[in-house]
Amino acid sequence: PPAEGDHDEL
Amino acid sequence: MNIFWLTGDLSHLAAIVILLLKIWKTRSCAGISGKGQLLFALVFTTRYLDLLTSFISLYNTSMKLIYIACSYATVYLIYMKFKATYDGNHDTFRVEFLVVPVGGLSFLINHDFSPLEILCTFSIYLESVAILPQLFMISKTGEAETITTHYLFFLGLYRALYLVNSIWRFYFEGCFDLIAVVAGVVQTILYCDFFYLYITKVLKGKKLSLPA
Repeated sequence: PPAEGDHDEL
Repeated sequence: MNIFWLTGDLSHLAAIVILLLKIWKTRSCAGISGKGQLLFALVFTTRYLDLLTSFISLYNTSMKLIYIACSYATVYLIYMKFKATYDGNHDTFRVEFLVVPVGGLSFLINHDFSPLEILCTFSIYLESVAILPQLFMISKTGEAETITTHYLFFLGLYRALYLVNSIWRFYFEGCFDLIAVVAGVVQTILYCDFFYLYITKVLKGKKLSLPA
């Protein structure tokens, strides 16, 4: 899962 | 990335491009809420500040840049190039009633009390209600051009697809962003009435007009 604060979505 | 995420992004892109092309081809922004477009430009600006601090992928960076560029181009066309066609008399939604509470909420409920994260949260909350000036304008004039309804359809569809993406990521990646999901549900609900009119009228070849 992506790290918190990692905004991979648009 | 999954199919709902990708089609959500493409639907969002389609909406933005449809609106830009509509204004450009007809040389007119009649029926389009300039205030709404200013809000979307603000949404993209505050959300994509992480372009300066983190790199996720070439896809992510280029889409963010395209969204920002298109939203500013749209604002430019409405308020500068085709200003004479802008229907300001019907674009009377009080945006401060959205921006101020949403700003307060983003300070209170966020993932991390840091400037970038607060601005990003602000953008998520603001995006969920940013369509209201446009819907308000349609309710005032009682009608919308068919191409404008296509724009609204893709804009609404995008967030609905993102909700499915959130469910997908919860099951298959174990990640869940409550703020994005709640805002996404609010955003999608605001489109429901429009979706109904779009399916029952526009897709059957009729113009979207509201009863007087």
